[in-house]
Amino acid sequence: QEKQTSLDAFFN
Amino acid sequence: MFKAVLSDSNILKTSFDAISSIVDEVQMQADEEGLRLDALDRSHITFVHLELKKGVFDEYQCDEPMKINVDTEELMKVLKRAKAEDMVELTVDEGNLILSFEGEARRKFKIRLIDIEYEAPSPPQLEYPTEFEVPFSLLKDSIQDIGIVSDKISLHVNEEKFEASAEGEFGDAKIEYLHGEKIEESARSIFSLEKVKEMLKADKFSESAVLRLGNDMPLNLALKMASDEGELSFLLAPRIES
Repeated sequence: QEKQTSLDAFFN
Repeated sequence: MFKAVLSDSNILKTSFDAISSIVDEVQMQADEEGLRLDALDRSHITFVHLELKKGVFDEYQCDEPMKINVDTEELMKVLKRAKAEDMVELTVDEGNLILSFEGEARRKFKIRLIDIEYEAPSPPQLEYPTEFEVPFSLLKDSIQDIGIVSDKISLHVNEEKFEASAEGEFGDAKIEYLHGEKIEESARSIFSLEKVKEMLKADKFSESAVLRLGNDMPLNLALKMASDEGELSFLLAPRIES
């Protein structure tokens, strides 16, 4: 089962 | 003084069809180069970037940089009233964005400008292992196909093919497309079908889409106008196995 990530983790 | 005239009303209509389904409000930034917008949805899942350079417009004038903050739903309601053959003119006064549609008659709408406290976010710079082009209509068809079996979509690219697929409780679906591009690595990420659908509402912006995919990385989807003067692009956060 996957969960939705947010872009915050990729912003830095 | 800000004035922009556009003979192709579809550009704004199709862009804001997607933008308004992603974010409730936006800050457009106008300067002498053109109009741009960067916005992030409330849950920080989708980032959208629109750039319409001066050359996109039939007439463009902006003496000093300005911010035009609007409610996207209100703007979309007005843009929907533009006919394909109408000339669209954008101007601003003290507290409004003014849209005039010039066709058989001249129809004028004012949309109240709103306060936006935050600064428009800047897009993250990400390095991708793959970049390839696919027809926009193929993406649009793929989400319809996948929607039959699932609410998630797995996007996969390798040296030869681009694949959209999903495994559902009651069945599976897979779309394969030979991309014909030089790709040396393979990449796969999974996304919410609903979120991809929102981005693909912009179906009149460009005939093809440039995709960048990585492994468990955001999807970067860029639509570019043939003239290279306009771009609508999106970043969508992936679903990751927990």
